[in-house]
Amino acid sequence: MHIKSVELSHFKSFGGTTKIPLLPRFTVVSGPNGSGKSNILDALLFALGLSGSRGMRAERLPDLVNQNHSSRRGTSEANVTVVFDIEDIPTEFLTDSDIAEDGADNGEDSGESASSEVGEDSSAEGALNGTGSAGDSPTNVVPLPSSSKEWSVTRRLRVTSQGTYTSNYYINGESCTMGQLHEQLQRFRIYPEGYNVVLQGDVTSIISMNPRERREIIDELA
Amino acid sequence: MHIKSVELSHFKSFGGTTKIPLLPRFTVVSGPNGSGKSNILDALLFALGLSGSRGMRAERLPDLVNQNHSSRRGTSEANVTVVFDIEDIPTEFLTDSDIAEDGADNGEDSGESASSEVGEDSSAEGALNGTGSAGDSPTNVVPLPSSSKEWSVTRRLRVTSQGTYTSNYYINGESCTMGQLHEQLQRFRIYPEGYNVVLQGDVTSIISMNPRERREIIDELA
Amino acid sequence: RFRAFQEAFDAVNKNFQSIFAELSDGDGYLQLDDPQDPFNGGLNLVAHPKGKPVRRLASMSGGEKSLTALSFIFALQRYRPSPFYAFDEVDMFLDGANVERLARMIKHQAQQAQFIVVSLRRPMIESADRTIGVTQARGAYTQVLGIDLQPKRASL
Amino acid sequence: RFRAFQEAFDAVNKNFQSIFAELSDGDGYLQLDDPQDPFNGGLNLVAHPKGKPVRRLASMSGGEKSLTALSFIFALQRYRPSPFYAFDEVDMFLDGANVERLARMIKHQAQQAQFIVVSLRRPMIESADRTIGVTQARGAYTQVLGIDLQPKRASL
Ligand SMILES: Nc1ncnc2c1ncn2[C@@H]1O[C@H](COP(=O)(O)OP(=O)(O)OP(=O)(O)O)[C@@H](O)[C@H]1O
Ligand SMILES: Nc1ncnc2c1ncn2[C@@H]1O[C@H](COP(=O)(O)OP(=O)(O)OP(=O)(O)O)[C@@H](O)[C@H]1O
Ligand SMILES: [Mg+2]
Ligand SMILES: [Mg+2]
Repeated sequence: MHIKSVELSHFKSFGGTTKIPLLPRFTVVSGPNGSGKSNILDALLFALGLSGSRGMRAERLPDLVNQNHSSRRGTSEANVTVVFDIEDIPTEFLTDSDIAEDGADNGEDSGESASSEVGEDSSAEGALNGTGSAGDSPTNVVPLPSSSKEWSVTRRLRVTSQGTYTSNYYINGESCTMGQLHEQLQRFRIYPEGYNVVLQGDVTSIISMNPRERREIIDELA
Repeated sequence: MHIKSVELSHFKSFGGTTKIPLLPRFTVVSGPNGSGKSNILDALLFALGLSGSRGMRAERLPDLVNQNHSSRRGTSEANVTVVFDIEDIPTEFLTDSDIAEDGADNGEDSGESASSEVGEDSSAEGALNGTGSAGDSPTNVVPLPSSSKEWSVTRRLRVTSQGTYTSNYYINGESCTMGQLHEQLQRFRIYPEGYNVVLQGDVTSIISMNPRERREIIDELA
Repeated sequence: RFRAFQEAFDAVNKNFQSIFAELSDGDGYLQLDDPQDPFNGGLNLVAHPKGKPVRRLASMSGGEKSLTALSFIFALQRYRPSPFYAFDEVDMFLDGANVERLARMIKHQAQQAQFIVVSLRRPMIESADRTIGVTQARGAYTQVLGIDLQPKRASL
Repeated sequence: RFRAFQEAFDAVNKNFQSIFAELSDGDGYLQLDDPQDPFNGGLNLVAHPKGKPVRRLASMSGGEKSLTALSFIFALQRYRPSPFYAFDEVDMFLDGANVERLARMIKHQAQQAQFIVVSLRRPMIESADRTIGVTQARGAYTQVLGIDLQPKRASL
């Protein structure tokens, strides 16, 4: 399984809509200071709900909308879509709501009405750790042909001119709660506290962290 | 005024005694990871009393003694001597105790018996901000010939096998208190909270610091 | 629960030892404060680079800390791989020789997972399967250019 | 006391503006929370690199933050120089072009004060008047070698 593409619309320094294709194995992202490299990683954290706004260097979510874009309109919006290639995932890991065959609509709604994060300040981020997981049963598995399987996550942030905002998640185009998204990501071994994303300046934090916290990393995996 | 040499004895990764000559203007220190570059800067902080043990990456002062050296004896000792070239300092900045002409003994003791930091743990470092400045009067100035003037500071750390330690400061070979050393350093515009030493990983701390702290930096200089 | 932890700990420890040896050419291992009751204490990283006696973690150099931390992350990865890893300038403290060692290790680990690594260092760029270039014209938006992507994706 | 502060603030602000423009090719200045009563508030750094609108400090990139912080340090230096400055890898986040800009600025500031700069970056090493090499043989002590020191001090 790997990320196939990241599409950013009006997100941080990405003014229009940019789709970045990604391949398996080893990719380097490089370029001058301030060009937007770290912002691409912030986009992954944003779309997959893996971090609060501070972890994306924003004081509050509205700071994530491209400033040029938001200054010209009443309500502005930032979107990020991450598409995973899941061809090599054994079917028992997937529910039928996981499997979108290149955009085909898969019927069953993978969640109730989106639990939107609505807020005027970043205290809404306290809701980060999941808002319930009703509705998705991991035993609801339908074997599917193994051609070109994709799994996509989209997050849309809308900000009004007064500064209030809503944030919504979608799996394969169907709205879902952040909790449901996290539950499915967990089955793919992607966790908010996972050490698979190391942000700029953080590499030595594992050294300076408290030993109990470090032991809890192993608890999580066990 | 500039640093003319730094001599390290049994300090951190410096096993024997190494004297490093330094010249004015722009010097780069380079070499492989773990070779000892940052330790040289720690030696400057150590000798001039500009930092607690934590700022030198030591949990407590005894950690600063070269481990090889300390493991072979009952009492071990680490020394650092920093020699400044003060030829260009107008004499009114100097007291006669400042001016040592290439090792000549200058008579007057520049301090009472050294206020030793004696301790078994790093709570002794709380004393960092000066222990009094009795004895030195900045108006006690004697004009001197302007040839080859030096000003040297030595700090000696002695550690017993039980782990207790003493730390003593000397200016031009005469013992002094840390407070007296700081007072003289201040006249040379060297301060413990000064921003003339930026440690590894700290460059962006000015950005993340609290605005009031940042304003206090200007207070200090004014 | 204790058994699940112990199994995870032993596996990660074994990985850590071999990865650390390869990355920093030294000896390192994981140590529990309380091996009888791990949940009663924390987890320590014991590391001593090439022939030096064991050092406290705090006194390690910037480069040594980076390699130790990365060895731990790779040890976790070999036990429970995530599908992707995203590293932002984790090589910033490393000297040229260590950047090469790290790049080689990432290339090896990338057989099991996708690695997206932000880096300014040449040995890292040269070891990658491809580079994505990111630029920002004066005052304008970020632009992304694929460099060395496979031919059908060479331009965005 | 207020006047002493105001004088210091204005001088440092003026320095900051010209240094920031040189280092990051953008506009930056210092701003007091409360200009009428500075001691009632803090000091903010307002920075917007090349043609971008003013950005919050937090959202700046690693390289942009480094250049902004260094501009502030140099601004303080031009007002109240210390006899020496010791920088440990302050260029770690900078791309090649910015390392060169910084190296040139240090060379210029070094006319007034002694700079001892730990760095692994080539443009920094090439701009220096001399380099001191530090190595550590396997398990042995740090050794210091003078490289390019003036002839009479070429070996230690
Ligand atoms: N909401 C926003 N609108 C427009 N630009 C933004 C927004 N948020 C951040 N930026 C800009 O994005 C740039 C930072 O991008 P990023 O951190 O990705 O750079 P980088 O390529 O990682 O650089 P470095 O190599 O210095 O780390 C900054 O110049 C910042 O001003
Ligand atoms: N008391 C001590 N006795 C012996 N060695 C020590 C002592 N304290 C620290 N060291 C060693 O000094 C080394 C660190 O040196 P230093 O931090 O100066 O490296 P560096 O050249 O700055 O490396 P980097 O480029 O990675 O930052 C470490 O290997 C550490 O183990
Ligand atoms: Mg960055
Ligand atoms: Mg270092």
